[in-house]
Amino acid sequence: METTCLGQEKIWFDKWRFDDAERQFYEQQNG
Amino acid sequence: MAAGTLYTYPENWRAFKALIAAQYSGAKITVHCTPPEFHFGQTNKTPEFLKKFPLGKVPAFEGDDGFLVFESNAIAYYVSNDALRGVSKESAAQVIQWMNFADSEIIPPASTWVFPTLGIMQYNKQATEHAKDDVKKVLSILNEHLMTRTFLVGDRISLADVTVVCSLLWIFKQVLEPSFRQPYVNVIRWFTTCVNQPQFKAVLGEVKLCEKMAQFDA
Amino acid sequence: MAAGTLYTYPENWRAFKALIAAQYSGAKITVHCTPPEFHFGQTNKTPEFLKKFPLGKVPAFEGDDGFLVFESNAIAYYVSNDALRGVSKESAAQVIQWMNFADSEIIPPASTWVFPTLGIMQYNKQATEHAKDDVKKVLSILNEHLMTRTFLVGDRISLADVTVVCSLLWIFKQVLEPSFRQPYVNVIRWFTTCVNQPQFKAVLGEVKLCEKMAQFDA
Repeated sequence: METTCLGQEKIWFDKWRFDDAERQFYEQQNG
Repeated sequence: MAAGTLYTYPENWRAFKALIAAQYSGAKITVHCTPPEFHFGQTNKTPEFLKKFPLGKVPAFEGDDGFLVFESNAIAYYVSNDALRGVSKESAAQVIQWMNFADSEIIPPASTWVFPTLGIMQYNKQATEHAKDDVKKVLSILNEHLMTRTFLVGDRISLADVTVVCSLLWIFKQVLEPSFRQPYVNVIRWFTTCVNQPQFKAVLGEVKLCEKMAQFDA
Repeated sequence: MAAGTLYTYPENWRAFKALIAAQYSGAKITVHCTPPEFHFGQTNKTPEFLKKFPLGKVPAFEGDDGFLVFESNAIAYYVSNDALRGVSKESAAQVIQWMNFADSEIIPPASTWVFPTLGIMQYNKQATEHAKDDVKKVLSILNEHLMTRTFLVGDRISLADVTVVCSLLWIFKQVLEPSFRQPYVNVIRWFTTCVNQPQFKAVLGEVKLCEKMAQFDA
């Protein structure tokens, strides 16, 4: 029961991809 | 003193935050987590529930006085006492810092690693390996911070400890086997100290640390 | 009254939260965002910086008194005054509710939609369409909540408005063209009221709402 419910949680699994992309973008912007 | 009803599904680590906080503050919480009071996936989709909690998510809290709040950290904050929230503006800010740290730095990699072992998500080798590295990073930051500290903020239990412990529960129970967790002695000391507090135990019961790293459940 | 240095890169919406809060509280913040004081990608990787801020992320705040805090919401909370934080435990909990709502419900779909239009990330049609639906859901929840309210919590500006406005900046400037945002009149009214407050304008300048939805930058 509990893991089925847990499976419905909305988690940002890809957050690290966005963090990395944003960091690289602003690192480039800031030369 | 807050008093009200917490809507959730059973064994929801997000709901544990408020329940542990209430153990410290004395807030009276009635948990509705099984039928007939609450049926996850049905009750939270009814118009009555959505009118109160438009996101339709749990945990959600309804005070006896009608006060409504959603988002697990906000509920935990509401049912806490000032000691848990941080009495100075410095400690209050640090409590928020660690609450946000748990949500943004721990939950994504911990879920990526654990969910496939519970059979609730496809296993993806690259994502799991990346998640393991992120978990190692998080554990070393916590380990460094706890080198000279018993608790995360100040020298007593706060909502920072409650929220970070709850966000680590799944990985400590499911995948952090002794060899993996061995380098983070301060985190182990802090985590076991917290979960052995009577207020944590009253909600979590016995927390058994993982013996063998669970593999994905094909 | 807090006073100290905020490390960030220029035009960082996460840093705006603390800067707007400081406009209300009178906290004295010195921004280090360009060389020689701070070079994003270099300074935040030095041992000195990592010793203070082990995550190596910005924004990060160092008080004149040596107090250190990271995580943008915690910094904004620290430099706020009690009015912004919420004076009653109900309003303080609701401020945390909306801060967490911004991070967990707005940022993921807003980043998914906007990043490809800025050339930050690859465009993915399915993910973008899904994100648009999530943004619509968020905007309707806010629109419903703001039907009978001027601000998100109580009847004055709080950290809830500051953090949610800052989390919506990118989509309002980049993709929420008039036809898309037209159904959410209360949100538009609230958003423009906030950004036209002198304290917001002092930090954000003129916020021009999107005329034409930006497409991904191939």
